[in-house]
Amino acid sequence: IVVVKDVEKSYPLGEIMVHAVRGVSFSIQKGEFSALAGPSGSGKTTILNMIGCVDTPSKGEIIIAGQNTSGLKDKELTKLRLFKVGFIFQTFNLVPVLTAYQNVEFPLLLQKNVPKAERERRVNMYLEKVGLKDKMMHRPNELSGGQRQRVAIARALVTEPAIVLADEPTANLDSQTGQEILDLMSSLNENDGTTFIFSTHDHNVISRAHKVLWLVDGRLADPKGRIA
Amino acid sequence: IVVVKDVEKSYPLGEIMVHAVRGVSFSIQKGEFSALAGPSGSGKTTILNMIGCVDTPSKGEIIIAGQNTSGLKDKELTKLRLFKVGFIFQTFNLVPVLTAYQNVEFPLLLQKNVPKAERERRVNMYLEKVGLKDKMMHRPNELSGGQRQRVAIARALVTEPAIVLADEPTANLDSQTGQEILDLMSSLNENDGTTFIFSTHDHNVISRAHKVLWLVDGRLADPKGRIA
Ligand SMILES: Nc1ncnc2c1ncn2[C@@H]1O[C@H](COP(=O)(O)OP(=O)(O)OP(=O)(O)O)[C@@H](O)[C@H]1O
Ligand SMILES: Nc1ncnc2c1ncn2[C@@H]1O[C@H](COP(=O)(O)OP(=O)(O)OP(=O)(O)O)[C@@H](O)[C@H]1O
Ligand SMILES: [Mg+2]
Ligand SMILES: [Mg+2]
Repeated sequence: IVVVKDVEKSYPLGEIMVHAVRGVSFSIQKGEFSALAGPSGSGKTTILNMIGCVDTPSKGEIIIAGQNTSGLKDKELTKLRLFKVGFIFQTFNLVPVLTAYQNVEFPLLLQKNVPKAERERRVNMYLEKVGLKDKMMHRPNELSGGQRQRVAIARALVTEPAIVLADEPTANLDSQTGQEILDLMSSLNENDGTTFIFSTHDHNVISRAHKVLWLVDGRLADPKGRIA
Repeated sequence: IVVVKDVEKSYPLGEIMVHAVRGVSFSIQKGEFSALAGPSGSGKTTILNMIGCVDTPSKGEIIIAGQNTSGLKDKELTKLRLFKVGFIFQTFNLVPVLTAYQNVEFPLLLQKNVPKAERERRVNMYLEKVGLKDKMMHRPNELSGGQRQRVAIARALVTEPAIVLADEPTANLDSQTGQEILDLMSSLNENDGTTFIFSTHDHNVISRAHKVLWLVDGRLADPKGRIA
């Protein structure tokens, strides 16, 4: 369902080029529970951002559900992001002036064809699944770090997308809450066939993945750090 | 060196009061490596913010290095925060327009009495200790999540304060890098007698603490969750 082919990403910084991703190829099957693992700064977020169409590769191609992202116009990319992909950002990216409830409802409003009763049902269901039903009227700055992370998780899941990209979704959670979130994602994966691609340092997540891709300094490597 | 006495913190939210901290008392000895642990939303950040004079208790007292914080004027609180306490925030709070180097140098400039050569020596030393010497010209949005976390860590340590408050300092780090950061903090604790108070979910940090305070729903509890 996701194919990454010879992808590179470089950033100009003053007079030098920073090579964040240096030629990476892999594919993720529909329904897979997969993880990108590796040291801080190795390129995990950069790769997830390109799969999520939030960033574009400097070289190479990304094919999502059969569509080559470099061939798509802005309008088509937006449609892909809104209907097929859910994204849990490493920095959450919640809307500060909206409550937790409104933040989770937001993508359903953007989709335009979801009636009010169905929006209410889903927002309440996912807030409850992440344990935040009693905090739904809080704004992000009235929530703890782990509570904001869970609002970001509920928002990514509420549209019930085919692919969920989760950038360190348990980083700010205690092990009990992290386990509950992992169980929730596992059950969506097993019951609905949702494809998950995690970027993670959490060994609990890594041990439950069907497939683990190890990144070192912008390249794929095996678990012992040998470059592919 | 830190005494927390019958401290409570409540927030008005619409028509109700949210009781984030419900009567907590403990003391931290000079040179202790201590941890606040507990579920997401249990009040750890709220307590650290009050110890760091970033927030004020609704009830109770906080005494830092012999000074009762409720008795201090703004100018004295600022002096305490700037010279005695280093704070690693859960959300980093870096200055977006400054480079990593400038962010780490910032508190030394605020202190006003640190000559240029000494500032350069210390900023370079701490950036190297957190493994970011080659990234010092990057701004926060040109860094990975774990790299930003490490800039926030270097910035808190560069003034060599008596007390370091660290809110989940390893949340965004892989276990290797997290271990290096923990070793760095351990050595500052053993060699310089720096007092550390962590808020953490990381069992590696918890296992290395001299003292662990367990928080459940705004109150202290023992590790089995029994309220004190
Ligand atoms: N805009 C930018 N300009 C220059 N370099 C950048 C930029 N954005 C990212 N980088 C660099 O790209 C590399 C990869 O970053 P990325 O955020 O993908 O890492 P990561 O694996 O997600 O790390 P972490 O585990 O710390 O979140 C880093 O070394 C970072 O410094
Ligand atoms: N401004 C506010 N208004 C209302 N409630 C608040 C406010 N700030 C925090 N809270 C509530 O206070 C409680 C404690 O928050 P705190 O940030 O201290 O938790 P924490 O232990 O640090 O959690 P985490 O591990 O998720 O970071 C939470 O339930 C939160 O919803
Ligand atoms: Mg990242
Ligand atoms: Mg917190």
